[in-house]
Amino acid sequence: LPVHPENYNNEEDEKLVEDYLNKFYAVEPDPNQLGWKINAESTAEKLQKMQKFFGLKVTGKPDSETLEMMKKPRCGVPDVGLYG
Amino acid sequence: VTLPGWKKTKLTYRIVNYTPDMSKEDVDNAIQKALKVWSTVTPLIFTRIHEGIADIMIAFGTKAHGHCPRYFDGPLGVLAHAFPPGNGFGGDAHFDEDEDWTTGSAGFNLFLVAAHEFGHALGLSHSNDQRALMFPNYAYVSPSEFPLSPDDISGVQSIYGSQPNAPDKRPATPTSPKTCDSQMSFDAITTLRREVIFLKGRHLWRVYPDNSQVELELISTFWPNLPSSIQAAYENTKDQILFFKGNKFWVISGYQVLPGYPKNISTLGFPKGVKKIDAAVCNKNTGKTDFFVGDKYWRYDENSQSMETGYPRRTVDDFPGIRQKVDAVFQQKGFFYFFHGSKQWEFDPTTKKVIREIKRNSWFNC
Repeated sequence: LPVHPENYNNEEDEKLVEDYLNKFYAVEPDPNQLGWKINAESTAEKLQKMQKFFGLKVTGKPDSETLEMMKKPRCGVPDVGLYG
Repeated sequence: VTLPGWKKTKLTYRIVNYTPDMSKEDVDNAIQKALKVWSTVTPLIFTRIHEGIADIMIAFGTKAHGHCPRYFDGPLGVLAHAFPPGNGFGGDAHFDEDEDWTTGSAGFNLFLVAAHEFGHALGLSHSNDQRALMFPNYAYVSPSEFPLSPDDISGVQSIYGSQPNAPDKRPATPTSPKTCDSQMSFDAITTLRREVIFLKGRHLWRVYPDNSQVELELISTFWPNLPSSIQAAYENTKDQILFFKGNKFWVISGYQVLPGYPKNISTLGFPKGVKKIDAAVCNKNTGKTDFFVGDKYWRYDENSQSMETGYPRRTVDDFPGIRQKVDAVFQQKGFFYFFHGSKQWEFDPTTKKVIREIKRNSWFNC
């Protein structure tokens, strides 16, 4: 589901979400992949994955509970994929 | 999720540099203790080296640091990161020097964060079990408590097996307090309808006095957002429980923490000088709650939601016989039960008399 900008309160939140998902929920490229990956995950799909991981309501939208969770101090290792 | 682990059980580690936040000795101890968390439940042995390349290189850095492919982000946010077993960066753990590293609950406890990162250095990914050490978000747990959850232990033992000389070969489980341990003391006690809840560290006991049933649970099983080592708790007149730790308190209704909590205890009417609450009990007959702090107590009117004037008063003046700091207190069938150290007193608030002194663990059929 595409995430529409009106779901962000402000630019800061938007950047927080993008940074967070890129840092911890970006699926690392498959080393054996020969060409471009045509169906990169959308922000909403990564958001849903993050919400599922933390036991939040899986909405695919950056609701206040999700933003709150993203602001908590944490480890820098990704939550998905092979964190190597 | 686990990755291939080290192909050996004897691993080396090296502390490359230090944070100015802590003494070198404290850093050394925190790192050593963090590694011991894992060696306690596996055959792994960690040996420190001071020169050259160790399997686990431990360093503090800020933003972009050295050749590390990842960067830090200043205070808060990302606290540390580590790499899975392997050569080069494999097994290394980096800590963000822009954080406030400590040995206690203030700032970020280096022992707890290091123990988490060493889980990655041994091959563990993040766990979505909030009670697990390998849960990605930082959560302070008293260092005196064993930080590994069953989830952490089964993960690491699926890679390395269990500790060869563990006495009963069962996977080591976190030490949970023994109910009838004569040394057992309680952080806080509250009622919840017809049951009594005793809190200690990360655990709670649910006691049903009517049929003497006792259940041991993790606090986080019911209330994941609550911290461990709660200092005071009471059930008010609205079927809610209030939990206190430091200068914060939470209001719980059923399984939910009410929105807007934790709040500062000053919102209840305590003066700024009060930093924490020792114990609290709501007298169901009067609708008044007594908060015990040191040798004094405050009285709060649950109906008007305000602190009564003329307080604090000395506890012993209104509760004759209760001379010492109150660790915990609750009301059952009209009587108050005060706990201090190894003692418990049954007190009648109507006649204002101690009726008898009882063993602290009398509620547990020991």
